[in-house]
Amino acid sequence: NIFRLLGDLSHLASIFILLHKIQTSRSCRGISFKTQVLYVVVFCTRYLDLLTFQLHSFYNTIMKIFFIGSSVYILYLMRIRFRPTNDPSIDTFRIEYLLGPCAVLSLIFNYGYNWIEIPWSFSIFLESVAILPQLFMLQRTGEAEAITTHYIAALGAYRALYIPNWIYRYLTETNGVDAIAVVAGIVQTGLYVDFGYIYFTKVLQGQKFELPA
Amino acid sequence: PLAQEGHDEL
Repeated sequence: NIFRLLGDLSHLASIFILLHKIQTSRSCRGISFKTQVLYVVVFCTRYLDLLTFQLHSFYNTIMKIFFIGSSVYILYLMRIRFRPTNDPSIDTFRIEYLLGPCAVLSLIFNYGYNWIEIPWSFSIFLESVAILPQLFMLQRTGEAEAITTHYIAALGAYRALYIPNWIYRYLTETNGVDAIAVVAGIVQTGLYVDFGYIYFTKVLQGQKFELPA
Repeated sequence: PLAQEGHDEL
């Protein structure tokens, strides 16, 4: 369906925007390393089904491999290649407070007690909050380069598009609703609302991304 | 539910 496809393309776009930003400016300034670590954890725990070789579709498999590979590559760029441009002193969100509750939630809410379903559920909860260190960093610095805001906006668009995708699927399929993914997805989209408002009213009007004092 | 058929979203 079109919403799902546009959502996935938007997700892909966000990764290319981030890579472009790091490589053209030769700097990862303004990007939260912690958020990027969380995305690696999210992808690695969600796509454990790759190891079973009972793959859903060619499209899914390629995308999963791309998401794992690109997120690890971004960590390499931030930690090794452009390490001096990464300032840990403003990236101070405590990710333990995200990992712990997500682990507990995944043990309570999951579709089966096994080595695929529990990590899958964990990854869904973790993805919903993985952007928080990035948004927190943005709030601390109070401003951001336009390209960094495009990256976050593309991620927000990807999440927003998954909502009409679920509505469409609910209306056209008889499989029922994936409650865990939908609830966590709505929470995740909600986290972008504030950012999205400033993005639309400032960055897209040609102004600098600056938080009101 | 969707889960029984494997997770088909990314």
